[in-house]
Amino acid sequence: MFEARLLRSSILKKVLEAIKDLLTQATFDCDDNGIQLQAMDNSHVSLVSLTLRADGFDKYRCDRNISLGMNLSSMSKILKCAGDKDTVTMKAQDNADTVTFVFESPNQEKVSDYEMKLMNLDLEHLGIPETEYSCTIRLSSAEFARICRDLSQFGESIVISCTKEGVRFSASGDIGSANIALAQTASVDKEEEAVVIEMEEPVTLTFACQYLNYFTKATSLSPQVQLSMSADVPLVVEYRIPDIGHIRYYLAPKIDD
Amino acid sequence: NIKQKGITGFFTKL
Repeated sequence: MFEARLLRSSILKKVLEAIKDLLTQATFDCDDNGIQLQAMDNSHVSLVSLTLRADGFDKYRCDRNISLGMNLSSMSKILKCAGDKDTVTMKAQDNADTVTFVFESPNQEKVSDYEMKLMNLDLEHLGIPETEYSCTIRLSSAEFARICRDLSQFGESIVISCTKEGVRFSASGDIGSANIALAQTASVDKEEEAVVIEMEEPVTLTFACQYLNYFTKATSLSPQVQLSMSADVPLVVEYRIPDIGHIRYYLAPKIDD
Repeated sequence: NIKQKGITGFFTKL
């Protein structure tokens, strides 16, 4: 028996928003520690890694490891039926071919359950090595979303260049070019608005705008985002989900042939 | 000539 309950459905709704444009289907691997999801987009350019720890749920029970293969657009349709303040419970029997979502209103006066067919997904899993990155940049997630959106107007790629002085995002194309430079902040009133850079070596890498914009669908999950870069390896865009886990997106760079 | 790399080449297949 698997059962996971969240007091607020909004977390799960936001998680779905953060992955559903990038992935059509994915397996939720559930064990004692919580729920893990790892999946590549259809073009195998990026990889999503989601962790929701058992201790972040209000109730969590997983008697046997279970993999729930889900169609994400169907799951998203179901989660849209939950009110933001509803409690959500995901349930599946061992070896089940369906998963059930139960939504309960705060006063318990409305209880809905939705049963969804599971899919047998034979997806490739990748081992992600522990990596020391040359640069890590922490900034407001809303600011990062804004930068990606603004620069997307200029071209298909964004160049991210990180030095000790700051981080620079650039794009160029038919209409011209754009550069946004962020300096490391000296002091801020709100911690989540700070730009914090840790740099061992300067790094400049080029990435596809389209994917960066997909990743920013996670903005509402966290006030801050962390970018980790090293030369010639995938960028990591990490959103920490308060009290329960994180979502990490890995994006392969564009490299000069 | 800048080309988009695939992600699989950077990680090990399990």
